[in-house]
Amino acid sequence: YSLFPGRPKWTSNVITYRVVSYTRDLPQSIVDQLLAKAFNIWSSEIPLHFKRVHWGKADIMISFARRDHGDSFPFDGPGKTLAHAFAPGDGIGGDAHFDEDEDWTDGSSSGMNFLYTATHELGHSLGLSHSSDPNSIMYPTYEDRDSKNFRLSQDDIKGIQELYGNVDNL
Amino acid sequence: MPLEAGGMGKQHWELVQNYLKRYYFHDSKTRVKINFEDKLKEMQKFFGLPVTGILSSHVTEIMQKPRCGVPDVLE
Repeated sequence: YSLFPGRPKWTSNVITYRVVSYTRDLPQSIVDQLLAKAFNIWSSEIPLHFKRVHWGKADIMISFARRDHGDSFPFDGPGKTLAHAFAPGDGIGGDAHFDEDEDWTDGSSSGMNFLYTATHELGHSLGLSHSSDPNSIMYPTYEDRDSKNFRLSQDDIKGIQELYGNVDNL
Repeated sequence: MPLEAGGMGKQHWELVQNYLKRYYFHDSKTRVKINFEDKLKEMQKFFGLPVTGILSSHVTEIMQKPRCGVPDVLE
């Protein structure tokens, strides 16, 4: 695993998130469920709580957008770049953006698995950079995984606990 | 093939250049010419491939996979 330069991390143990926009590929309720699951995957390993808010500025703002979307990192149409997220910090820090030109799926059909991608991007939002371990959710290329047995790798757990400690520290 | 060799098509060469520029950090403010062979070696090291500085079909296969937009190597 690797961390971002300067090891940015959240200093509060309650992190807010807000879904600013949705994809047309999945019902909003499914996107909400998958995001909650992705946050839970991380929070089960570290002493952080994630709280959803519906308005105002949250620590982690989540949106779907296509092409140029105002952050100097435009998306590139279907395939190639799927999403990106920013390291913890003020302003755009922690925000996660997903390319609406992808075909997002909940795993029940072909396309880009939103749960895997969201879990990866939220890893960035929490302070993890890319891992060289192909078993890690923080590996940079998209790999189709076994939905039923999807879990963080030891590499992911070591990385995130280096920043936040483990759940026993609650 | 050696990275600097002219034996590849323009589109292929642009793919390689854009990928290395985007995901293997360089500071554009220093105006130092990007050494693509060094960047390729960084990529090979990151993905656990033999560090040769030589472009292989395996490398270009990785470059064509869907991926996260965050760079692999940051300074």
